[in-house]
Amino acid sequence: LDTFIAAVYEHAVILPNRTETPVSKDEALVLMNKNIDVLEKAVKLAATQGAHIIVTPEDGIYGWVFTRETIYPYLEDIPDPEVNWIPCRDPQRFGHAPVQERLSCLAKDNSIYVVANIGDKKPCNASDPQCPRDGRYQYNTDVVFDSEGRLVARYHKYNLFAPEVQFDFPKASELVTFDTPFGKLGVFTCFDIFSHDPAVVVVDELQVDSVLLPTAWYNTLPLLSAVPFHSAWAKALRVNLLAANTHNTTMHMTGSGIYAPEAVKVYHYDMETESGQLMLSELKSRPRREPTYPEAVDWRAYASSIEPFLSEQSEFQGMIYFDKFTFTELKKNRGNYTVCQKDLCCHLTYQMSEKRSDEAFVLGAFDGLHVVEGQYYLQICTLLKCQTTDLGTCGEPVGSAFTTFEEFSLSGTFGTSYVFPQLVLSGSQLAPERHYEVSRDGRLRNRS
Amino acid sequence: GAPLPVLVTALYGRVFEKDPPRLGQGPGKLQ
Repeated sequence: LDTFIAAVYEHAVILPNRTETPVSKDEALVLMNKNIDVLEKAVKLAATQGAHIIVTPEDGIYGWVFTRETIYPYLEDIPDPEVNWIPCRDPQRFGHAPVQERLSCLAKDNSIYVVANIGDKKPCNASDPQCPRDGRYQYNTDVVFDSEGRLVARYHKYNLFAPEVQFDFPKASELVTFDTPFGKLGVFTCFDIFSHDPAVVVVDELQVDSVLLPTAWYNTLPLLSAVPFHSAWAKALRVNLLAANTHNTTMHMTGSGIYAPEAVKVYHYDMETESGQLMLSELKSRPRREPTYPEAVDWRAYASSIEPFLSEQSEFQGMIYFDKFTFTELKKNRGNYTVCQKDLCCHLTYQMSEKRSDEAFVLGAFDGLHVVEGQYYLQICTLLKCQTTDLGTCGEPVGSAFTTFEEFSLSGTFGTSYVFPQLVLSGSQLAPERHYEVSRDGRLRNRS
Repeated sequence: GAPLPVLVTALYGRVFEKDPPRLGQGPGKLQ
């Protein structure tokens, strides 16, 4: 197939009541079946609209409120796909596996690939020095069933998040890919997308065409919200990305989408309702073979080719999501600024339609190790609106802006080739690609 | 060329070589 129809479902997960002691297996199955009832409607609808694959969210079957003990009744033994197993046809082959059976039948009965996130349990004993005291490993697991209901992929999440105390780390990062009539697919989960192993390896070394990303992502404005980050990642890694998020407005969980290397195909962001949302889009099965395949960007080429813009203005420090940025304020309606931090220098040329006295914007630079809720090394150049004209609010979440930019060009002397370009407009809307571009020499700029 | 109401624009770089061995902070049993 040269193209395929992809589907993603943002699911408002039906959460179990918080309990101190584990519920029975039957009670656990009742809760999971309630969620799968909802997912079934989405699968059927997607299939009737011609979708070849549907991705559903991380924790979509049972939620995330668990201890190590209370999640146990929800877990099943998920075998390695090498066993060539169709649970819908042979449900008891690997013990009691009602969830895998039902997901497999959903895929088989609707002739569609189904991607879901469930829990895997693997017994271990004292001969394994790392075996937990209760004699089993528990893994946050993505499963993929093909259109015949066969289990074709199993992925154990590598980069667990701090609250995920119910799961164990796998011993090593797993690189899970599989072939389909619509290209080579890779799969990993949520925060893994931030990593080199598995995320970059799956794309650069294993050369997948599309990545499946079940996620339970809570939005952190201004720079780490699901849709802007995932769409930027797909642009930077130049692959298709199918990102299915959970939907829970109280936890700021929303933001799913289908992203192609050259453009965002469809996305959903909804902080108003408590409803799930299905979205579909056609994608190229093998983007690297397409004329529209973006060329590689040399992110530091332009920035390192120009002298820093000199300014008498004082700089100041401000926090964005626990990282201490160096900021400089855009005082006039047009100008050139450079701000540096350690090895990173960020350059900005801009022109506003008018300089409003009731809105403040800054150029910021960060070069360092982020150490909260994860540890990862960042180099960031950003132009952002401060929450108010008090510069102490720069970096706080902002939802709207009246100032418009007639021109902007942002670049940085990056020491990495993995740079994710984001542009978010007022109303937390992604900017359509017709309004901006990334030049081969590393400038994120408006299209004039 | 329409003027854009920009909230935030960013070049978000990841320097993998400077990452610790594991990104998340989870249970950490295997560390």
